[in-house]
Amino acid sequence: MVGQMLLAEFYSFL
Amino acid sequence: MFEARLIQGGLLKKLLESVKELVTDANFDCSESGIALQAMDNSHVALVSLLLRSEGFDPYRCDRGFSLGVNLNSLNKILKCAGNDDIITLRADDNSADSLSLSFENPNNDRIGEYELKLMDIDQEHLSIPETDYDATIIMPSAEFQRICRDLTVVSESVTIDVSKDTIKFTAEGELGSGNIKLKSTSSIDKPEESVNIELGQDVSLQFSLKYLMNFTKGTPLSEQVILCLSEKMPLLVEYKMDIGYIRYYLAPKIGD
Repeated sequence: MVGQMLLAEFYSFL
Repeated sequence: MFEARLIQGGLLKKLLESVKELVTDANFDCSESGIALQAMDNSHVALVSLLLRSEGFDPYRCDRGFSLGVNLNSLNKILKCAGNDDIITLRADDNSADSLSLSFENPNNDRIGEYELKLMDIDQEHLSIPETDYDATIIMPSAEFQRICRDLTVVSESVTIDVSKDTIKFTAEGELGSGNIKLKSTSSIDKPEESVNIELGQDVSLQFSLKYLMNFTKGTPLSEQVILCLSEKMPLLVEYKMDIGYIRYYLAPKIGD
């Protein structure tokens, strides 16, 4: 299975 | 007081075309250094970040920080009223301004259109994106990247991008079959904008949604070249550089269990 990652899994919210 | 006069008004029209599919509402953050925008798409998978440096405007005036909340579809509709060669001036009176003034002067300066766009309060989440040393950086013709995304969309919703020493390979596999396109690094001294340049620290293989990449290629008219930056298990950066700034798109990868 291939899942779509979210940006927040890599970058933090300011 | 915020005032920014852009001689190449057509650039602003192209910029709006390149973000409006991805983002509906966004804040234009205006400061002494220029105009910046950062916004994620609704699904929080992709992000657009653009910068227009103050030196690109003549004149540019911004006494203090302004955040102008704009519905990009509405702004795009108004900008369609400007001619491609028009000079575009943006104005807002103070920080509580509830509208953005736009004026469009034709090159002969004998036709001036004036419009007001209502502003809105937008509570937007910002991401902190650190400067990154990517494993692979590819500079290639932007039209070629657009064609590859368009062609592979026929086959699948996703594309795998593999970068090795002197080759970048785009692969799609779907129900009807499969397809791949390999580009070798080339250098053309006469036409550097047509060459494919690969800078590689280590091999990379990543999978991305073609729907988002297709949206990113709306930036193609802004630059003859596109820069792709990839690192294993990290978001892809797609950048179009302009004389007065840049537009950057980030896309989170698809990752297997």
